[in-house]
Amino acid sequence: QDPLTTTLAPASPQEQKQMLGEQLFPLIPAVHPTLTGKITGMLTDTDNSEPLCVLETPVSLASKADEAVTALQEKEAAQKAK
Amino acid sequence: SNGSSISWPPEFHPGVPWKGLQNIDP
Repeated sequence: QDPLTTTLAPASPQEQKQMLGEQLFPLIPAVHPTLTGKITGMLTDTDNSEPLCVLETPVSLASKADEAVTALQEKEAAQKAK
Repeated sequence: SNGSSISWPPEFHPGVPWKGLQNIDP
């Protein structure tokens, strides 16, 4: 009986992503004050199970946000190296 | 191509329709 899952069920895939992003966005600054939009984008752009898991477990949120930031930093470093 | 100005990951903005990877110019 997860309200969010119930809300998501009848929505289109794009609407589901939108809802998940709207839910995630205000949570991100608690673990990473910067890059909120990018981190939300990365988490939203995965299979829906991932953002759902993050929303349900705060520990997972911090972990996934860290992964996202690390990936971003690696990408920036790679771009600078070019 | 505007691939240099928009890059992965797509940025999420509340209230703005999410297009995911469609935001990115391949």
